[in-house]
Amino acid sequence: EAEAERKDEL
Amino acid sequence: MNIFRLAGDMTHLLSILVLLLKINATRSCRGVSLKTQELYALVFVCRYLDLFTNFISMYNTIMKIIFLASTFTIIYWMRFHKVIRVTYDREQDTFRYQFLVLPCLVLALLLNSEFTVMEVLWTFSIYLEAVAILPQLVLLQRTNNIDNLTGNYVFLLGSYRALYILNWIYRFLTEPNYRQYLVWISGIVQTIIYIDFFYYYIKSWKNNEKLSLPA
Repeated sequence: EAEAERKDEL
Repeated sequence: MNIFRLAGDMTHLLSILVLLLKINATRSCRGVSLKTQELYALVFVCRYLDLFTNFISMYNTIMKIIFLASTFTIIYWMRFHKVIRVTYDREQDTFRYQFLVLPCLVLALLLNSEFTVMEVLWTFSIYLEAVAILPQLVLLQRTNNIDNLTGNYVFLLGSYRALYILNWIYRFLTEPNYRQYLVWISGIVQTIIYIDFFYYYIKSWKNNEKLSLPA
């Protein structure tokens, strides 16, 4: 969850 | 997603569209650095490996694919298109890849949040993106007659970075656990690299003159 949030930017 | 982030992404997308349009419409890639485009391709490949492992959103997936496809299209045109490749300023686009790639790789091996292949490559892409515009800026400085569209391309890319900083400030203020020091520092460095270009771009725009960068 945190991982997806951390890398949601392009 | 906040408004700064969306505006940043759209500006990024627009910058690439401007470049595609310029090359396709004029059949010329004069003033465009193939080195910068290839560095961006490397950035996108390393960063977007998570396309295969981590689904974030449809928006995210589509944008990643667009960035990859458009960058590889530009590279293909510049290297292989029979009309366009002749217009490439090979002799002027002399920045050495290794000066950027190697330091970023070493930095990514030393400074990362987890020592795994995926994470090191992701971090490498963050560092490399910060400096990937340098060959393009050097080439622009050497180009006497900068194409309006090429100038606009670099201006849009710089604006996208500035909007990302606003996005981080917004997220920092609204999301309690949002901290990304490596990304922030790289992003600030990346934006600083554009400041000199911005100065001359705005000056030429105000005076209604053609853009030229002093050597």
